[in-house]
Amino acid sequence: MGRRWDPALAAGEQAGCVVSARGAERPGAEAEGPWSCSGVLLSRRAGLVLCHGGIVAPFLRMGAAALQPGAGPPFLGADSCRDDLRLHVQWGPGRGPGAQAGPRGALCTPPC
Amino acid sequence: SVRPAPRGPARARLLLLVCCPTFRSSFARLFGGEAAEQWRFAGGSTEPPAPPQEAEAEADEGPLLAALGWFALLRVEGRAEASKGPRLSVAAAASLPKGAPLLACGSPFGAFCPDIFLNSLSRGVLSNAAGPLLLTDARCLPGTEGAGVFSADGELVALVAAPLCWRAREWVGLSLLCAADALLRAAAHALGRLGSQADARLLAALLPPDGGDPAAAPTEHSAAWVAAVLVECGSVWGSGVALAPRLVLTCRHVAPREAKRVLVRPATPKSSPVWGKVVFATQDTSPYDVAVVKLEENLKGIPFPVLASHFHEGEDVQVVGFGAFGQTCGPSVTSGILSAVVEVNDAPVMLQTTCAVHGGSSGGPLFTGSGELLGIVTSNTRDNSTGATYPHLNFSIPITALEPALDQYRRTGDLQPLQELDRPGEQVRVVWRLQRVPAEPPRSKL
Repeated sequence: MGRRWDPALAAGEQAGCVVSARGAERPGAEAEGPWSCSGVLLSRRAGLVLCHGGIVAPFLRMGAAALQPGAGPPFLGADSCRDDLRLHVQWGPGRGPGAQAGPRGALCTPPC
Repeated sequence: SVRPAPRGPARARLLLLVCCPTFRSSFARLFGGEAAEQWRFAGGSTEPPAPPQEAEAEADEGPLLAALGWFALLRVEGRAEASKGPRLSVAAAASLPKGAPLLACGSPFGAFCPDIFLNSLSRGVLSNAAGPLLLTDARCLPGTEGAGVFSADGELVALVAAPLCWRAREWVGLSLLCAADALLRAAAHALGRLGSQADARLLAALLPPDGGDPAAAPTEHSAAWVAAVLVECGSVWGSGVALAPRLVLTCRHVAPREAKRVLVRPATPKSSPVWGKVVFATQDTSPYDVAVVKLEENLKGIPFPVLASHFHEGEDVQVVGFGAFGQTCGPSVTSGILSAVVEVNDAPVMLQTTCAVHGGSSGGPLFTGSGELLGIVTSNTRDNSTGATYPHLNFSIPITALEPALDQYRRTGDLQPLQELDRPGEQVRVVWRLQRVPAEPPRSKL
């Protein structure tokens, strides 16, 4: 892309992040998740991140019903989720040979 | 460099979950009601994406879909750092015109292999908008829910709400977005209600000024796509393009010759619908799927397009059509390139583009970046053996194939030149049947 996109590229690189959610491991039970999505670092100084709400939906105390229209105000506080919710945010340049290896998953790169 | 140092995962805590009420109401208006069963949204999971047919069937099951329109505000614990790059600024989404270029920056497949996929870029345009509900044709994948979508000048415009959409089992090729300004406003309000005044002020400081700059209002009245019209013919509807105050070009399968009256609705809400009649439609046997509608009154306030005389493969183009939503929120603009110009005897007879084209876009205009009319869209592609539809391979009739006859009709009212469109050469028929033109006629071995 040409220089026209430089501001957008810089903003995306600066603000882009990935967020994952999982349940804390409990004795005798498998941890839930992880669920993950992309996000936006709104403020690096304050550490504020906005991401899709779906990754915490499995941890809602009232279940997904709490998200239905008309179920209440258009926001829910942190106490709407279970205490075992664990959230992690990753950002910064991760691509390339110097990057940390991630866990292997089901995706692969079949030759075309 | 603005590139920050590499980071491993940092712990974060949830501050709140928030949805934008106006987004929800726009969503209900566009996708609810009778249309609800036709629309499916897919995305989010840590699993790889299923093929479209399977993904459609499973579309309602993902946790991200249950929370469509909800976003989570988090605070990273113990890892906050001073900003070393430009401060994030948020655009007033309402100031962006349809067709404005956008850049989505997200991580396909979420946390799977961020070292490979983090901050992948995808470019497109603002395809449509209904309040804070925006649509883009930037190609987004599962896992990019929550990704930032930026204007060309680097302002945050929106966050991805659902990366993939299907309508009536057809992949639409658009991603659903929630405008960042409306979302942050709702989050700041919620934080205030929850007693987090400092964070509320911080979010509010990112927002553009209330009311916006009047000079920044969309200049849609002068955009080329304003010449696109919705054509209603009984229970059938499609798209068209206004070529003159009383002349609309569309497809035969939108406005067949037996139709007595059609209603033409301009793209701008300020212009009134006008009745018209089909004065010409090609026969079903003609490969040129064209109809001409003469209106009973003048269309007002519409800039009629300049017709292109040349086609350049690879050039940026835009398709305008009412495919996704009919008249519910005006035409959608999708972007791509002119991927092929098929010629017979040195004359263009078919155009192909990479723009996303959906059912209902037939008859809609295909424009160059500078607003010249290249042709009208007639179809996209379906593989009958699998049922898969490919919105990014579509076919248009070059305006140069129609212009002489249309010009004659406009000047004299003579339909004879238009009727020649019923008698194209066999090679043109072969092209539109998607059959390969043999280099040489087969020779008999007898």
